[in-house]
Amino acid sequence: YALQGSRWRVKNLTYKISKYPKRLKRVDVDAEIARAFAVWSEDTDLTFTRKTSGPVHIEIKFVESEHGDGDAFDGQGGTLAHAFFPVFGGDAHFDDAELWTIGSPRGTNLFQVAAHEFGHSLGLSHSDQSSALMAPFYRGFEPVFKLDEDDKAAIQSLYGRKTNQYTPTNVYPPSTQRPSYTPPKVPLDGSVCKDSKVDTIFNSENGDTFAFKGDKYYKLTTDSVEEGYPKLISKNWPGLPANIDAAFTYKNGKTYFFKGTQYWRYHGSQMDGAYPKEISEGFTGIPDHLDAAMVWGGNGKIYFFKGSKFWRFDPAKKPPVKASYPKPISNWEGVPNNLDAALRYTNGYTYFFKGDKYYRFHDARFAVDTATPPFPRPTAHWWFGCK
Amino acid sequence: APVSTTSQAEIYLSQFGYLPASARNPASSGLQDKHTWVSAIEEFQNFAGLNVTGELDEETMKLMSLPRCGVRDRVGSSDTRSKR
Repeated sequence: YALQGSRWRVKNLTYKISKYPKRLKRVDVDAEIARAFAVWSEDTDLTFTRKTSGPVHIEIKFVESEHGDGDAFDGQGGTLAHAFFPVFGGDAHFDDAELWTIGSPRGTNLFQVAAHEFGHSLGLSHSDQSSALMAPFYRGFEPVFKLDEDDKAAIQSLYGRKTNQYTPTNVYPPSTQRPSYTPPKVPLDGSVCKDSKVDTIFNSENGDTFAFKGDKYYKLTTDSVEEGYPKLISKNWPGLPANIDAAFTYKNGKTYFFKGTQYWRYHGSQMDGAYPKEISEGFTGIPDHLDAAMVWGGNGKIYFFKGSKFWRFDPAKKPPVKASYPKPISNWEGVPNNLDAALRYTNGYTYFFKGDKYYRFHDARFAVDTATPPFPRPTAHWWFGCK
Repeated sequence: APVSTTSQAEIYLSQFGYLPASARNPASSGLQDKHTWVSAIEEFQNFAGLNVTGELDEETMKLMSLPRCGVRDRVGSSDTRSKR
């Protein structure tokens, strides 16, 4: 590895995205950028907190050609992005002429390039280890990302090893060790605190997170349960029954709900056509009476879970479910069978829920994350803000 | 655009810190003495893990065409780009 020679004197850094790419949803860009920063928090005490305005350490922009710093971008291909070392301000610029993609072998993977550029923002130069993240050449999409030992040695030579066992504070749900943490209001009826098993959890198109339980739903915000919840599911999703098995929002912005042998499709709160339909009709190869479903950030595909098995559904493929499925859930190291819910949260992490516990999944290691306190953790406290 | 000519390679090597910044100026291209030119290519080949031949061979030109980060590989005091 190589160091430029400057570094930040503080370890709790802030960033903001002042100009977004034109082809991706902001909520997806926020999640990928958070994931890219989290790469550098894994092995150090660095933390990265996103701000939406005001002064920050690292400013991120998606721009084209000449953009005011004398280092013009060159259109698609060639130079993908550049960043400034701490002594020069730490900002990161991405060429918006590139086809930035998430979880796809097409185009240029935003997460990988961003994680590289933030290495520069932290004081790392290019490495001549071709396997290192800090090597200068883009290696193409890597579904399972792993930081090279060369990169870890580099970042720790600047900011030391990780001493606090907690994950970066910009990862939701908020950790109680943050001094300013104020436990969120306990949900109105408190029932979810006594029994925090959920039917399903999913993100809406605009990035809100909803938990379904029976005939009610809770809206979870970044650090608490929204005031005035739970509410009746039928109030917000007219025509949708109670006791839903699974739900997810796909990149087409539509939210799919599954119950028994049937499924419904909504766009926001509006049913998107004549539903319910049979799962066998719209999701060929997927069984009925599902446990959980999600869109996995690692590749943007749809995963269904039932009992001890999982299926991968790719709408762009014929058939959408390969003959090699179902596969055992034990492939997802540390994830239990008979799940209740699965969620790819807007912070880029994947979460699994079973009973009153939840597991955070580390996509790069393809295993349940190790952290303190360890997983599984109580859902009631970390997701519903119960005491 | 693929690096296919010596002058494009010269601009590339200058952009990423292997030749003096002046070499990026097309007007001055071709003014490198042989030794500077050969050692710049050798240094890039060494950094990129290629056979160090000092020649602008096909392998080297191909690697110069790959999408990459715009930060220089050789960061010296000359890297004076400031934030604003």
